[in-house]
Amino acid sequence: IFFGKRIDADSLEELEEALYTADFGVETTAEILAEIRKAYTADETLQGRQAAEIGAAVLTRVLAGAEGALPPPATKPTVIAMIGVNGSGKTTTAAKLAWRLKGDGQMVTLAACDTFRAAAVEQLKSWATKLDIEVIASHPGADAAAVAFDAWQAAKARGRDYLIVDTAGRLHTKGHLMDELAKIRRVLQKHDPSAPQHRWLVVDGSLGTNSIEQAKVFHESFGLTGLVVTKLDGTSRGGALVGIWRQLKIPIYFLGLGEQAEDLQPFSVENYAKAVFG
Amino acid sequence: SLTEKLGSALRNLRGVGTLTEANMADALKEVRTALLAADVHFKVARDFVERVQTQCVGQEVLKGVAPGQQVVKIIHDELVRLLGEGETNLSAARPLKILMVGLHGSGKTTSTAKLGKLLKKRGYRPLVAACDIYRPAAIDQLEILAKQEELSFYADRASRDVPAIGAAALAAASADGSDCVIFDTAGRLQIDANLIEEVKKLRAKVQPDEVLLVVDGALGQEAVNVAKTFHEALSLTGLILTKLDGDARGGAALSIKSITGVPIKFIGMGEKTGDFDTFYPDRLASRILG
Ligand SMILES: Nc1nc2c(ncn2[C@@H]2O[C@H](COP(=O)(O)OP(=O)(O)OP(=O)(O)O)[C@@H](O)[C@H]2O)c(=O)[nH]1
Ligand SMILES: Nc1nc2c(ncn2[C@@H]2O[C@H](COP(=O)(O)OP(=O)(O)OP(=O)(O)O)[C@@H](O)[C@H]2O)c(=O)[nH]1
Ligand SMILES: [Mg+2]
Ligand SMILES: [Mg+2]
Repeated sequence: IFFGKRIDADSLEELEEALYTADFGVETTAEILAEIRKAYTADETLQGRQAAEIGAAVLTRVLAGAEGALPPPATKPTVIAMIGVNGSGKTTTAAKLAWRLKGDGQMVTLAACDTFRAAAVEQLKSWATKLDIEVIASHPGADAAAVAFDAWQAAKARGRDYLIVDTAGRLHTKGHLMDELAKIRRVLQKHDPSAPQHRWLVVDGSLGTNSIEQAKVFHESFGLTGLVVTKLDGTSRGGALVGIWRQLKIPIYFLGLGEQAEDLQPFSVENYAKAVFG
Repeated sequence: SLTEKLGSALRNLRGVGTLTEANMADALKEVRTALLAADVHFKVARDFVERVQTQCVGQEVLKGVAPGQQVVKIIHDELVRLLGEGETNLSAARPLKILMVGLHGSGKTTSTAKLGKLLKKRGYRPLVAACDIYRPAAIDQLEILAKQEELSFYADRASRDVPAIGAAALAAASADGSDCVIFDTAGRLQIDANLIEEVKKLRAKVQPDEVLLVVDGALGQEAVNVAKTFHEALSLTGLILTKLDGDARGGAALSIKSITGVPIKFIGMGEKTGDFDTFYPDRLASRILG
C-alpha cells in the first residue's frame, strides 16, 4: 500500500529515447531505466516531477564518484599517457593538458611517441612551439618506446613535474599495436616502476557504443586510470562514457570542447546530467 | 547471434501457418535491439522494423527452413537493398573533381590519399589539394601522403582563403596535366555556421562532380543530424565509411543512408593507403546485424 507511485509509460518512453539518442546503448539504457523505475518508486522527491528531472537526478547518482581530479605530482616526472583509437583527439588533448598544467605553474614536457602516422610528430611540435612547451621527438619510424624513454630521461634530468606522452592511434582490435603499448609501459617501468602513473583513454564523444568495447580492451591490455571524452562541443552527448564508468569504474578527468588549447574542461557530473536530459 | 535469437523467439512457428504481427512481436523486438546495439539511430531502427514487419506478415512459414533463418533472410535482403541503393560508382566526368568533407578525425586526409591511389590505379592522374588551413601540420600530412603515393599536390601555406586555394588547385592541375582533383578539407562540426559557410563557398568555387562525406564507422546516433546538415548544405553525392577494420557494427551507415539517401561509395579498412575499397552492401549488412 505504501510502495509509492509507478513512473508512467510515456515518461519511460521519453527517457528511453533520450538515453538512446545520447549514445547510451542497449545495455546501459536498460540499466538506467531500471534504476529510474526503482528510484521513482522509492523516492518521494522524484514523484510527480518531469521525466527530464528524474533522469538527471538518477544519472547524477549513477555517475557519483566518476569525476577524476589530478593530484599534485608525487613523482618527478609524473607521466600521463594519452592512448586511444585513431582520430579520437589524443594529440590535441595532450597539447591542451600541457597548456593547462603549465598555466597551473607546472613544468611540463611533451613526448611525441606517435612515430608512425604521417606528420604526427610535426603536429605535436607545432603545438609545442605555439604553446612554448618543450617537446621530445625522434625521427619517423623510430621505436615509440625508445622515444618514451628518451623523453622520460630528459624530463627527469631537467626536473620536470609532468611528462605527457602522445601515442599513435590504434584500433583495440589490433593485437600487435596493443603489444606496442604494453612495451612502452614496460620500458618506462624499468626506470620508474610506477610510470606511467596516469594512463588515459581519449575517446571521441561522437562515437556510439563501440567506445565501451574500446575501453574494455585498452583497460585489459594497458590498465586505464582515466578517461577524456572529446568533441562534446558537437551535438553528440557521449553516452558511452556512462557505460564505461558503470562497467570499468574509470574516472573521467576532462571533456574536450573544441580545437583550441583552452578547450579542456574538468568533467562535471552535474553539468553532464543536465546536458543529457536538458 | 541474431539468427539464434530469432530462432528462439519464433520456435513455436516451425512449419505452422503464416507469420502474423502477434507471433512476430518478440522476434521484431530482437531485431530492433540488434539494430540499436549496432548504433543504428533510434527512429531508423523503429522504421526499419516496421518495414520488415510489413514484409513478413502474411508470409507462409516455409517447411524445412527454421523460421528464424527465414526472417533473418528477409531482414538481410532488405538491409542489402537499402544500403546498396543509389549510384555507387564515381562520376564519369573528366577532369574529375572530388570534395572530401566531414567531422574531425573521421579520416578525410587519409581517405584523400587512398582515393588518389585508387584512381591512379584506374588510370587517372590525381592531384590532391590541401584545403585544411587550421589543423596543425594538416598540410604536411597530406603532402607526405601525396609524395608517398606519387600524386600531384597543391597547397598555399600563406593563404587564409579556402575557396581561393581550391581555385588555385584547379589551375595547378590543368597546368600539370592532372585530370582528377581531390580536395581535402578541415574537420568541421555541422553546427559550425562559419565553417559550413566556408565549405559551401569552396563547393561553389570548384564545382565538384562528387561531394563525399567521410564518416567514422563507429559514429553514434548523431550520424543522422550530421549527415542531414552536411547534405542540405552541400548536396552530398556519396559516403565513405572509415575504420571498418575495427569492430564497430557500423549502424551509422544505415541511419545516414535511410535518412538522406546518399549512396555509400567506399570503405576504409586500415591505416595504409591501400586499405580502401569500393563498398559491398552485403558485407556491411551482415556486420550491422551482428
Ligand atoms: N571540435 C573538436 N575537435 C577536436 C576536439 N579534440 C580534438 N579535435 C579535433 O579532432 C581532430 C583529431 O585530433 P587529433 O588530436 O589529431 O587526434 P588523434 O587521436 O591524435 O589522432 P591520431 O593520432 O591520428 O590517432 C583534429 O581536427 C582536432 O582538432 C574537441 O574536443 N572538439
Ligand atoms: N584503422 C584505421 N585508421 C584509419 C582509417 N582511416 C583513417 N584512419 C586513421 O584515423 C586517424 C585520423 O585520420 P585523418 O585522415 O587524419 O582524419 P581527418 O578526417 O583528416 O582528421 P581532421 O582533418 O583532423 O578532421 C589517423 O590516425 C588515420 O591514420 C581506417 O580506415 N582504418
Ligand atoms: Mg595523434
Ligand atoms: Mg585531415
